[in-house]
Amino acid sequence: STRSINFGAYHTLETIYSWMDTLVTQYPHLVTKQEIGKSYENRPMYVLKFSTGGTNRPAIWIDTGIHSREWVSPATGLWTANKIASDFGSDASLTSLLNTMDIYMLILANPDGYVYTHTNDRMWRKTRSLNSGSLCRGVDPNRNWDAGFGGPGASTSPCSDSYHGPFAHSEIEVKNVVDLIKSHGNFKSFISVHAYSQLLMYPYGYTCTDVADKAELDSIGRAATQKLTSLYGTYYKVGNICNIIYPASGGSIDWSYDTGIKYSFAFELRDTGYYGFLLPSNQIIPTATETWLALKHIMEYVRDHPY
Amino acid sequence: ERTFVGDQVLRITLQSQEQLRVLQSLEHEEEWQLDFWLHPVSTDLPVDIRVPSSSLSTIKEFLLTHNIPFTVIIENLQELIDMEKTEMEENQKKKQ
Repeated sequence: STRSINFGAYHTLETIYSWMDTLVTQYPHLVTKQEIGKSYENRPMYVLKFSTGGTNRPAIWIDTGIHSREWVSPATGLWTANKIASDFGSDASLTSLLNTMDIYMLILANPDGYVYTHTNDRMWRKTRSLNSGSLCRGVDPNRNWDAGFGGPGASTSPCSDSYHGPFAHSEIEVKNVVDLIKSHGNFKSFISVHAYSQLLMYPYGYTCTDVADKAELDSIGRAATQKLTSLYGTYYKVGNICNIIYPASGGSIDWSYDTGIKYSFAFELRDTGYYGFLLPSNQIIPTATETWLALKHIMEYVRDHPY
Repeated sequence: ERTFVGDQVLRITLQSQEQLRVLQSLEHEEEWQLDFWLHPVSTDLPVDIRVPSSSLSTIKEFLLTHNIPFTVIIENLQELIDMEKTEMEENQKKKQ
């Protein structure tokens, strides 16, 4: 039973993958687990698809854990997946959303890195691919997308934590997502969840030029974070990546936006100001609960504003 | 398994553009093996840096020399990692 997992704890990859099966078993008419490919070290990559039927419905993408040391991100993904499944049928808004749209969740976007943080280096951020001509391993999977690839805010050095990789989509973990999004062709929203520093961002990162939809994305972001803040008072900043953090090329939501997915956002989840990537597990459920309010706002907006 | 005994995480609240520039110059300093958890981007956002124990005295001296105030938000990173690991192991045992 899904009741046997403790959502207020961090888990290994095996436990998370096994839990996905129990979720599918518990909600067989809503949830399916799909393998979208393998990681560099040959681990399967699974998305949970929430769908009430129909073919090629408009869809929302949510990924968590692309940076492996940001543990609260997949932990929030786990709670969120369970929330979506358990609230379907009782939450009228979520039910109407799932009656018209599908939700895809990739809870472990960087499985090799995640395992590595559990076994070898808790502070590992990147993938685990070998870099030709270097002893340093891994690529920053959020600098590897075909969006201003190799531009500002990404490193050319394989030893850097922000190494962009040899070419766009060189990382199989990135390519698997790109292939799925492209072959599906009907994603309307792309949300990437990181940690920490309490930000809700929209494109671009590879340039400080405003996107055409800046006003709308900013307004959605502000309304979403207002709901998030209403729960525990957690303060979020909203803006485009370039201005709110720094120029960062090759990011996932820049790619998704340039692919035509207008409602592209990236979260940086909460930090108490004392723990950084070591956010204590008793913060997982509060983080997930407040994040859900913002996520739900964005998803409802996407549902109500077809394009 | 890599350990982080004695590594500290410093939080720096920047007060001027000059301090921002100084911190940004540190990002290219490879010798001290600094791990920027939050990068120096503006005076509005804090900067968090994981400093290996071997570079602690040097970096603290550097900050003091440049009148850049900081606080230690994690005294010993390995202690937190050990606590996290213990908790996970206990959860696993309970589950079994």
